[in-house]
Amino acid sequence: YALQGSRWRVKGLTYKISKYPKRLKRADVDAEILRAFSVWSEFTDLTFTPKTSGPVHIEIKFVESEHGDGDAFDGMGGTLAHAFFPVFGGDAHFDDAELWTIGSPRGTNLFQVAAHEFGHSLGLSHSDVRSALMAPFYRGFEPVFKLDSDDVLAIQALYGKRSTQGGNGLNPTSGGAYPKTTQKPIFSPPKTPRDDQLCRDPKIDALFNSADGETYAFKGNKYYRLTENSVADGYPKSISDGWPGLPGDIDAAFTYKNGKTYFFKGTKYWRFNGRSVDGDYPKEISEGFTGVPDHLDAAMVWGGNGKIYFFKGSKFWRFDPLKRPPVKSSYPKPISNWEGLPNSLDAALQYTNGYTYFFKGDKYYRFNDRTFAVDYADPPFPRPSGHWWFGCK
Amino acid sequence: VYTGPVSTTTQAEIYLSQFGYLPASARNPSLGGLLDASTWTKAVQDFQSFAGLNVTGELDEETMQLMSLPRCGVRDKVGFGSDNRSKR
Repeated sequence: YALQGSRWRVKGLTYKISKYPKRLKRADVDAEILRAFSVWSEFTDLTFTPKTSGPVHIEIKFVESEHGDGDAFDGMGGTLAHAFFPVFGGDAHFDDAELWTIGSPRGTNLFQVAAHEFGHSLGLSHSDVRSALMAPFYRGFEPVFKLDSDDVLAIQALYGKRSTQGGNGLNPTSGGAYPKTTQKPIFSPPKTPRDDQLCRDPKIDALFNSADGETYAFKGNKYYRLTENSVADGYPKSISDGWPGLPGDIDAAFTYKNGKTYFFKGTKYWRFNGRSVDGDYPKEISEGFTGVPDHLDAAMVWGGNGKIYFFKGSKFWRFDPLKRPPVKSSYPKPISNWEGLPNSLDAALQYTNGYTYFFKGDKYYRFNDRTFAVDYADPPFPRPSGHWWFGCK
Repeated sequence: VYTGPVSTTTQAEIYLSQFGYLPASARNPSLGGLLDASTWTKAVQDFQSFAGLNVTGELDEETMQLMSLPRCGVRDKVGFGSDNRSKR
């Protein structure tokens, strides 16, 4: 993340919408703007109070083309909105030539753009993290909005952590729900704690995110789809039913940025496009992943550089499909380079919150890519994966 | 007031607006904006194409490295010269 260089001296901020968009109802806009501010107040002691008149900290208006600040809007597309940093007043302007929408994949989602702009109003610049709200471009409607850990760290760097913290600590985005929200807070406790085979033995073979955003855990001949805090209803299912042609007892799996999912077992690997095998598989690992050993422990794609990391025993290999050779001669390297991680891992996954999680036995470790070490937390890592990931009693 | 490092993204935004790939407002230090994804990607792609790089639309290491090199910044009446000036 990046900070612009200024912030508000007070935590109780006021705002008003001095000009509403032409195509939306005022009450709906009020609710979405409040919800967008709540994205930031959830993780800090900041409060945002709407006013209808008088001076305020943040003035919001929907305007078109030249609107008095010297930075004219450019019609539909292009620049969607802009906001001034605190030292320049904090006001937020939205281009009313856009088709502002609420809860719809059509047009431009008001809530997401407003939450981004208010980040600027509070002192945040654009982040290098693509998944962050403060990335410089609008990625389209996200029905389930989650604030990236990068954004949380950014806002807390300016305003500190919320003094009355909710959530369970697995994810910095846990905590209170947004008001009038259509999204749900992630990692809230499951309604009905589970008690099944996975809970009795939470050691897993592999864990990966699919191209459509689901997270799956593989164990033996079964697989589980994970929800925010547990296992989805109706699971486990048979791997042979879910991924026809794939055997059980998988060693490792990951989904690459081409959307294909790769599974590894023994000396072989399979490539799947969704749930269908993507050609003539299995193939030898030595054929498709030159320089990577057989009989892997774990694999993952690290979002920081898009490279693939393979783990086996006390060593890891970094694989870059775009380079020749794809594994540099300086590999393998010791897993001890990843501060706090044990050898002989079972599974690895970069989760949607930006943290990287490693699983071994019945426990997991949360690795912080920013400090490049296993996180210090209370309770400390490793933590029991049954309780924190699989919704077990 | 905290003065921290400027993100790679912000450096790229300033550069791309300076040379005509993004709106001039992207280098206004008093505000931050949000672009639609296609505008951003096209700006990066246009620069990569102009510079003879692989056209990926991603701010990869090679692209950022090229942006950090000294280059001609011919000024015209409206500011810096643009890579995108059209011929009459």
